[in-house]
Amino acid sequence: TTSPDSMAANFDGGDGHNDFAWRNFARFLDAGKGSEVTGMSELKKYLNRFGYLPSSDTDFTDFFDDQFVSALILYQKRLGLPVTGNLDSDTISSIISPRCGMSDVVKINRSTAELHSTRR
Amino acid sequence: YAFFNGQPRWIRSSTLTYALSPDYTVDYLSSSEIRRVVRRSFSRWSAVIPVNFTESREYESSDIRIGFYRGEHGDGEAFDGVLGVLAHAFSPENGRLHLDAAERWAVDLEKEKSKVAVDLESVVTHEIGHVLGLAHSSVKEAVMYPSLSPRAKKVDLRIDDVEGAQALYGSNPNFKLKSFLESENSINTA
Repeated sequence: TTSPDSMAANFDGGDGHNDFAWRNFARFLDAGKGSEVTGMSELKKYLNRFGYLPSSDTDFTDFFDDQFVSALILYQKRLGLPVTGNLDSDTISSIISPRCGMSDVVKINRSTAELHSTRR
Repeated sequence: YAFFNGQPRWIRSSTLTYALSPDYTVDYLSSSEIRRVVRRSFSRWSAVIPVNFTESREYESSDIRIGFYRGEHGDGEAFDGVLGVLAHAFSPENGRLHLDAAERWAVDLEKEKSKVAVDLESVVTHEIGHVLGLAHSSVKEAVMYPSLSPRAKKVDLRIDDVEGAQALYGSNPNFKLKSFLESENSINTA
Protein backbone atom coordinates (compact mmCIF):
# COMPACT_ATOMS: atom_id res chain seq x y z
CA THR A 1 0.00 0.00 0.00
CA THR A 2 1.28 3.41 -0.92
CA SER A 3 0.86 6.07 1.71
CA PRO A 4 -0.45 9.50 0.77
CA ASP A 5 2.88 11.11 1.52
CA SER A 6 4.87 8.75 -0.62
CA MET A 7 2.37 9.08 -3.45
CA ALA A 8 2.68 12.82 -3.27
CA ALA A 9 6.44 12.52 -3.21
CA ASN A 10 6.30 10.62 -6.47
CA PHE A 11 5.19 13.80 -8.14
CA ASP A 12 7.35 16.29 -6.32
CA GLY A 13 9.99 16.65 -8.93
CA GLY A 14 12.48 18.21 -6.59
CA ASP A 15 13.45 20.63 -9.30
CA GLY A 16 11.09 23.46 -8.65
CA HIS A 17 8.01 21.86 -10.16
CA ASN A 18 5.42 21.93 -7.41
CA ASP A 19 2.35 23.10 -9.23
CA PHE A 20 0.73 19.74 -9.76
CA ALA A 21 -2.63 20.18 -8.06
CA TRP A 22 -3.88 16.61 -8.32
CA ARG A 23 -1.26 15.25 -5.98
CA ASN A 24 -3.17 16.93 -3.17
CA PHE A 25 -5.87 14.32 -3.75
CA ALA A 26 -3.64 11.88 -1.88
CA ARG A 27 -5.02 13.32 1.36
CA PHE A 28 -8.41 11.76 0.57
CA LEU A 29 -7.03 8.25 0.92
CA ASP A 30 -9.49 6.01 2.76
CA ALA A 31 -12.16 8.71 3.07
CA GLY A 32 -15.44 6.81 3.19
CA LYS A 33 -19.06 7.17 2.21
CA GLY A 34 -20.94 9.65 4.38
CA SER A 35 -17.86 11.64 5.27
CA GLU A 36 -17.30 15.29 4.47
CA VAL A 37 -13.77 16.31 3.65
CA THR A 38 -12.84 19.83 2.68
CA GLY A 39 -11.74 19.89 -0.93
CA MET A 40 -13.58 16.73 -1.96
CA SER A 41 -15.50 18.88 -4.45
CA GLU A 42 -12.24 19.26 -6.40
CA LEU A 43 -12.04 15.51 -6.75
CA LYS A 44 -15.62 15.52 -8.01
CA LYS A 45 -14.65 18.14 -10.57
CA TYR A 46 -11.86 15.82 -11.70
CA LEU A 47 -14.33 12.95 -12.14
CA ASN A 48 -16.71 15.31 -13.91
CA ARG A 49 -13.98 16.50 -16.25
CA PHE A 50 -13.15 12.99 -17.36
CA GLY A 51 -16.75 11.89 -17.79
CA TYR A 52 -17.58 10.05 -14.58
CA LEU A 53 -20.01 12.56 -13.09
CA PRO A 54 -22.80 14.26 -15.04
CA SER A 55 -21.52 17.20 -17.00
CA SER A 56 -24.60 19.21 -16.08
CA ASP A 57 -23.47 19.29 -12.44
CA THR A 58 -21.02 22.05 -11.65
CA ASP A 59 -21.76 22.89 -8.02
CA PHE A 60 -20.15 19.99 -6.22
CA THR A 61 -20.21 19.49 -2.45
CA ASP A 62 -17.53 18.00 -0.20
CA PHE A 63 -19.80 15.08 0.77
CA PHE A 64 -18.83 11.52 -0.08
CA ASP A 65 -22.31 10.71 -1.36
CA ASP A 66 -23.93 7.92 -3.38
CA GLN A 67 -23.36 9.66 -6.70
CA PHE A 68 -19.68 9.95 -5.88
CA VAL A 69 -19.53 6.23 -5.03
CA SER A 70 -21.13 5.41 -8.40
CA ALA A 71 -18.63 7.63 -10.16
CA LEU A 72 -15.73 5.96 -8.36
CA ILE A 73 -17.00 2.50 -9.28
CA LEU A 74 -17.31 3.53 -12.91
CA TYR A 75 -13.80 5.03 -12.78
CA GLN A 76 -12.38 1.86 -11.26
CA LYS A 77 -14.09 -0.36 -13.83
CA ARG A 78 -12.97 1.76 -16.76
CA LEU A 79 -9.36 1.93 -15.64
CA GLY A 80 -9.03 -1.73 -14.71
CA LEU A 81 -8.69 -1.05 -10.98
CA PRO A 82 -10.08 -3.14 -8.11
CA VAL A 83 -13.73 -2.12 -7.87
CA THR A 84 -14.26 -1.03 -4.27
CA GLY A 85 -16.21 2.21 -4.49
CA ASN A 86 -13.66 3.58 -2.02
CA LEU A 87 -10.77 5.98 -2.29
CA ASP A 88 -8.23 3.21 -1.83
CA SER A 89 -4.55 3.51 -2.65
CA ASP A 90 -4.88 2.06 -6.16
CA THR A 91 -7.61 4.53 -7.02
CA ILE A 92 -5.82 7.52 -5.53
CA SER A 93 -2.58 6.55 -7.27
CA SER A 94 -4.44 6.38 -10.57
CA ILE A 95 -6.19 9.69 -10.04
CA ILE A 96 -3.00 11.57 -9.31
CA SER A 97 -1.14 10.04 -12.24
CA PRO A 98 -0.39 12.36 -15.14
CA ARG A 99 -2.75 11.64 -17.98
CA CYS A 100 -4.26 12.58 -21.30
CA GLY A 101 -6.81 15.36 -21.17
CA MET A 102 -9.42 13.51 -23.18
CA SER A 103 -12.56 12.19 -21.46
CA ASP A 104 -12.57 8.49 -20.59
CA VAL A 105 -16.27 7.85 -20.87
CA VAL A 106 -17.34 7.42 -24.46
CA LYS A 107 -19.13 4.78 -26.43
CA ILE A 108 -17.49 1.42 -25.82
CA ASN A 109 -17.37 -1.02 -28.69
CA ARG A 110 -17.76 -4.07 -26.51
CA SER A 111 -20.93 -2.86 -24.90
CA THR A 112 -24.33 -2.06 -26.24
CA ALA A 113 -24.66 0.70 -23.68
CA GLU A 114 -23.88 4.21 -24.85
CA LEU A 115 -22.60 5.67 -21.65
CA HIS A 116 -21.90 9.26 -22.47
CA SER A 117 -21.06 11.43 -25.38
CA THR A 118 -17.87 13.34 -25.86
CA ARG A 119 -17.70 16.65 -27.58
CA ARG A 120 -14.47 15.96 -29.42
CA TYR B 1 -10.45 -0.37 -27.18
CA ALA B 2 -13.11 2.23 -27.67
CA PHE B 3 -14.18 4.77 -30.22
CA PHE B 4 -15.64 8.22 -30.06
CA ASN B 5 -19.35 8.57 -30.52
CA GLY B 6 -20.29 7.89 -34.10
CA GLN B 7 -16.96 6.17 -34.76
CA PRO B 8 -15.47 9.06 -36.72
CA ARG B 9 -12.45 8.24 -38.87
CA TRP B 10 -10.44 9.79 -41.67
CA ILE B 11 -12.11 9.13 -44.98
CA ARG B 12 -10.74 11.90 -47.19
CA SER B 13 -7.50 10.08 -48.01
CA SER B 14 -5.33 7.12 -47.10
CA THR B 15 -2.37 9.50 -46.95
CA LEU B 16 -2.46 12.12 -44.24
CA THR B 17 -0.05 14.99 -43.91
CA TYR B 18 1.24 16.22 -40.58
CA ALA B 19 3.27 19.21 -39.51
CA LEU B 20 4.85 20.62 -36.38
CA SER B 21 3.98 24.15 -35.45
CA PRO B 22 6.92 26.43 -36.22
CA ASP B 23 5.81 28.77 -33.46
CA TYR B 24 4.47 26.60 -30.66
CA THR B 25 7.37 24.42 -29.66
CA VAL B 26 9.85 23.92 -26.80
CA ASP B 27 13.30 25.44 -26.94
CA TYR B 28 15.32 22.72 -25.19
CA LEU B 29 14.62 20.11 -27.88
CA SER B 30 15.82 20.56 -31.42
CA SER B 31 13.38 20.50 -34.30
CA SER B 32 15.11 17.44 -35.71
CA GLU B 33 14.81 15.57 -32.41
CA ILE B 34 11.09 16.27 -32.19
CA ARG B 35 10.53 15.41 -35.84
CA ARG B 36 12.35 12.11 -35.45
CA VAL B 37 10.18 11.15 -32.48
CA VAL B 38 6.97 12.17 -34.22
CA ARG B 39 7.95 10.26 -37.36
CA ARG B 40 8.53 7.11 -35.29
CA SER B 41 5.19 7.57 -33.54
CA PHE B 42 3.29 7.80 -36.81
CA SER B 43 5.17 4.81 -38.22
CA ARG B 44 3.91 2.61 -35.39
CA TRP B 45 0.34 3.24 -36.46
CA SER B 46 0.97 3.08 -40.20
CA ALA B 47 2.56 -0.35 -39.70
CA VAL B 48 -0.80 -1.79 -38.67
CA ILE B 49 -3.34 0.13 -40.78
CA PRO B 50 -3.39 1.11 -44.47
CA VAL B 51 -2.81 4.78 -43.75
CA ASN B 52 0.37 6.66 -44.64
CA PHE B 53 1.61 9.74 -42.86
CA THR B 54 3.76 12.30 -44.61
CA GLU B 55 5.47 15.24 -42.99
CA SER B 56 4.63 18.62 -44.47
CA ARG B 57 6.22 22.03 -44.06
CA GLU B 58 2.84 23.67 -44.62
CA TYR B 59 1.49 23.76 -41.08
CA GLU B 60 -1.87 25.39 -41.65
CA SER B 61 -2.89 23.16 -44.54
CA SER B 62 -1.72 19.89 -43.01
CA ASP B 63 -4.27 17.29 -41.97
CA ILE B 64 -2.63 16.82 -38.58
CA ARG B 65 -1.16 19.83 -36.77
CA ILE B 66 1.07 19.31 -33.74
CA GLY B 67 2.14 21.98 -31.30
CA PHE B 68 3.29 22.63 -27.74
CA TYR B 69 0.90 24.98 -25.97
CA ARG B 70 0.82 26.51 -22.53
CA GLY B 71 -2.21 27.17 -20.29
CA GLU B 72 -5.27 28.50 -22.05
CA HIS B 73 -4.56 28.24 -25.75
CA GLY B 74 -7.86 28.83 -27.46
CA ASP B 75 -9.54 25.45 -27.66
CA GLY B 76 -11.34 25.62 -24.32
CA GLU B 77 -9.11 22.96 -22.77
CA ALA B 78 -6.46 24.86 -20.86
CA PHE B 79 -3.31 23.03 -19.88
CA ASP B 80 -2.47 22.93 -16.20
CA GLY B 81 1.28 23.22 -15.79
CA VAL B 82 3.70 20.46 -14.86
CA LEU B 83 2.19 16.95 -14.92
CA GLY B 84 -1.59 16.68 -14.47
CA VAL B 85 -2.83 16.78 -18.05
CA LEU B 86 0.00 16.09 -20.46
CA ALA B 87 -1.68 16.51 -23.84
CA HIS B 88 -4.92 16.25 -25.75
CA ALA B 89 -6.05 15.73 -29.29
CA PHE B 90 -9.19 15.90 -31.34
CA SER B 91 -11.15 13.16 -33.05
CA PRO B 92 -11.27 12.74 -36.87
CA GLU B 93 -11.14 14.74 -39.03
CA ASN B 94 -10.08 17.67 -36.90
CA GLY B 95 -6.38 16.90 -36.77
CA ARG B 96 -5.24 19.02 -33.84
CA LEU B 97 -2.72 17.41 -31.45
CA HIS B 98 -1.66 19.57 -28.52
CA LEU B 99 1.14 18.92 -26.03
CA ASP B 100 1.46 20.83 -22.75
CA ALA B 101 4.53 23.02 -23.14
CA ALA B 102 4.92 23.15 -19.35
CA GLU B 103 6.00 19.50 -19.21
CA ARG B 104 9.65 18.52 -19.31
CA TRP B 105 9.47 16.56 -22.54
CA ALA B 106 12.12 13.91 -23.06
CA VAL B 107 13.30 12.31 -26.27
CA ASP B 108 15.90 10.24 -24.40
CA LEU B 109 15.14 9.34 -20.79
CA GLU B 110 18.72 8.24 -20.21
CA LYS B 111 19.94 11.74 -20.93
CA GLU B 112 17.02 13.68 -19.44
CA LYS B 113 17.37 13.41 -15.67
CA SER B 114 14.33 15.37 -14.46
CA LYS B 115 12.07 13.34 -12.16
CA VAL B 116 9.07 14.83 -13.90
CA ALA B 117 10.30 14.15 -17.42
CA VAL B 118 7.59 12.85 -19.75
CA ASP B 119 8.46 10.64 -22.68
CA LEU B 120 7.46 12.54 -25.81
CA GLU B 121 7.19 9.51 -28.06
CA SER B 122 4.82 7.71 -25.69
CA VAL B 123 2.47 10.66 -25.48
CA VAL B 124 2.56 11.47 -29.19
CA THR B 125 1.84 7.82 -30.04
CA HIS B 126 -1.14 7.91 -27.67
CA GLU B 127 -2.47 11.18 -29.05
CA ILE B 128 -2.16 9.96 -32.64
CA GLY B 129 -4.51 7.19 -31.57
CA HIS B 130 -7.08 9.87 -30.71
CA VAL B 131 -6.43 11.70 -33.97
CA LEU B 132 -7.20 8.44 -35.77
CA GLY B 133 -10.44 7.89 -33.84
CA LEU B 134 -9.56 5.76 -30.83
CA ALA B 135 -10.80 6.74 -27.38
CA HIS B 136 -9.26 5.57 -24.12
CA SER B 137 -8.77 1.90 -23.43
CA SER B 138 -9.29 0.09 -20.14
CA VAL B 139 -6.31 -2.15 -20.88
CA LYS B 140 -3.45 -0.90 -18.72
CA GLU B 141 -0.75 -2.12 -21.08
CA ALA B 142 -2.34 -0.47 -24.12
CA VAL B 143 -0.94 2.71 -25.58
CA MET B 144 -4.47 4.11 -25.41
CA TYR B 145 -4.69 3.74 -21.62
CA PRO B 146 -5.19 7.30 -20.37
CA SER B 147 -2.37 7.73 -17.84
CA LEU B 148 1.41 7.65 -18.05
CA SER B 149 3.80 8.00 -15.14
CA PRO B 150 6.69 10.44 -15.30
CA ARG B 151 9.79 8.82 -16.85
CA ALA B 152 7.70 5.91 -18.15
CA LYS B 153 7.93 4.79 -21.75
CA LYS B 154 5.06 3.06 -23.52
CA VAL B 155 5.43 3.23 -27.27
CA ASP B 156 4.72 -0.27 -28.54
CA LEU B 157 1.18 -0.80 -29.73
CA ARG B 158 -0.55 -3.71 -28.03
CA ILE B 159 -3.12 -6.01 -29.58
CA ASP B 160 -5.91 -3.89 -28.05
CA ASP B 161 -4.60 -0.80 -29.85
CA VAL B 162 -4.10 -2.70 -33.09
CA GLU B 163 -7.57 -4.22 -33.07
CA GLY B 164 -9.11 -0.83 -32.42
CA ALA B 165 -7.25 0.89 -35.23
CA GLN B 166 -7.90 -1.97 -37.65
CA ALA B 167 -11.61 -1.93 -36.79
CA LEU B 168 -11.64 1.64 -38.09
CA TYR B 169 -9.29 1.38 -41.07
CA GLY B 170 -8.67 -2.27 -41.83
CA SER B 171 -5.31 -3.97 -41.70
CA ASN B 172 -2.12 -2.93 -43.38
CA PRO B 173 -1.50 -5.66 -46.00
CA ASN B 174 2.02 -6.06 -44.65
CA PHE B 175 0.88 -6.50 -41.07
CA LYS B 176 1.46 -10.01 -39.76
CA LEU B 177 -0.74 -10.76 -36.77
CA LYS B 178 1.17 -13.91 -35.85
CA SER B 179 4.53 -12.21 -35.59
CA PHE B 180 2.93 -9.26 -33.79
CA LEU B 181 1.43 -11.56 -31.17
CA GLU B 182 4.74 -13.39 -30.78
CA SER B 183 6.43 -10.05 -30.21
CA GLU B 184 3.78 -9.02 -27.71
CA ASN B 185 4.13 -12.31 -25.85
CA SER B 186 7.86 -11.78 -25.55
CA ILE B 187 7.19 -8.30 -24.11
CA ASN B 188 4.70 -9.78 -21.64
CA THR B 189 7.17 -12.47 -20.64
CA ALA B 190 9.91 -9.92 -20.14
